[in-house]
Amino acid sequence: SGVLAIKNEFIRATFDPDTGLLMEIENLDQKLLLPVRQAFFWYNASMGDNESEQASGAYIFRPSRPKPLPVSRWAQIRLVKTALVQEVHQNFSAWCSQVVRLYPGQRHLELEWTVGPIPVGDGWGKEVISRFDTPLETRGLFYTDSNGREILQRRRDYRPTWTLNQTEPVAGNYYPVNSRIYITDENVQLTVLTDRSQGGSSLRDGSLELMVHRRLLRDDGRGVGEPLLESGTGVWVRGRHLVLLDKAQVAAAGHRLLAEKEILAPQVVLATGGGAPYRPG
Amino acid sequence: SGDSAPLNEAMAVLQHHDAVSGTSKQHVAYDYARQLSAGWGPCEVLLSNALARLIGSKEDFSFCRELNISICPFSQGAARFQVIVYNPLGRKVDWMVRLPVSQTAFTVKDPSGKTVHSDVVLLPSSDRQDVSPELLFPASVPALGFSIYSVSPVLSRNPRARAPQPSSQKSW
Repeated sequence: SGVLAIKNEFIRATFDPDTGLLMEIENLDQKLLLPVRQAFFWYNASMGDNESEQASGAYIFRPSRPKPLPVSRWAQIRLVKTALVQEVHQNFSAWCSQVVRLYPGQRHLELEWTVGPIPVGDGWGKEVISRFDTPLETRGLFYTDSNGREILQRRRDYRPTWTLNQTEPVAGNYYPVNSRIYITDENVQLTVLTDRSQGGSSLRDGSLELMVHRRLLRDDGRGVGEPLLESGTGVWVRGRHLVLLDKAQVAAAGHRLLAEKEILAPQVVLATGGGAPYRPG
Repeated sequence: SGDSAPLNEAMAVLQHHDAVSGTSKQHVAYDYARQLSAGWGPCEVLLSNALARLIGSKEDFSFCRELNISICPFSQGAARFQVIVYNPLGRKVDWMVRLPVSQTAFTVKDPSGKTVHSDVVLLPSSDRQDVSPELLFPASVPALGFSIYSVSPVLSRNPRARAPQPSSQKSW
């Protein structure tokens, strides 16, 4: 009961006590408050339809319906609070969980997700996404970095160099996200840094999504010759999304420094100590 | 002797779009994993040699490849140990070290021998039914350098209550 929150000097994240889902992020330093609802969904992979025989596969992302299904409408949560870390553990299902984490002095919210093995016993291939929904008025625009190079502006149902006839409302708006994706209303910016290349999009104004895992039952006929389907029970994946809420004018300084820290993260090596003195040669 | 060439070559092979995007056949994916794994072994030796040279002490260094899933047999088995944190960034970094452990209280000392605040957090595990203790302490690492923190178990539940003791650990 009551409001559930984790907080440090810079960030406060609030969770809905009824659903256990992230509800609000506040940047205490810049006095920004943004309702952010984050949850996991899955697209039902197409097996081909009357429009096209194209199935979703290793090369091709083609959901059968534009609207994804929620993994769960609520999460079972546990709260861990110590002087050195505050965490909300969210369990969405037997194959989807997440830890939302804050360390002291940290200016971003860390979401460590664990997804898999994706169940396919129901005969449906699944493509799992993490989606952030906000009230930001983004006017069909979002931003991704492509191939590790410059951040490019993406516009929904649009290509800058030709007139697009959009036939795939979801997949046709997906773009590579190599390290970050963000949405902004030109005052406030919500940035998500990834720890690996993923596909991402903004299919509605104020919304941002990243594909975290997929398991498919059909070959897409593009050359690989087998479905994207691990043998046995399947594999599970753990990764992290780092979420920044900033004023748009200063957001770049924040996400660039954080991305550097992420890609060149400290390396930990352990030893018993007390080894023999070592001199070169 | 260590060698980074096999990992270099594996990384070069893995530039292929099949490896980046996961569009390879399963047996090819297995081979990509095999090449990476085979490359990492001699690279660990190379890193150990470099660290020994920097630290001035020949150690049996342990690399925890499964820290992301809170598995590290070394920290979970050793009573006391050293944590070498290397920072490849060109600026000082403050970073929270997290290690799975089997005991409930530790004294952690920074490179100058001062006790730093540490916590052992009992975390609910999503993958197993039990709880897994993790040691947390903040590390400060200089630009393009390393810091060595020493970890030893205490009987007291409050590590901060322990008086600092001198140490010869270095931070470069």
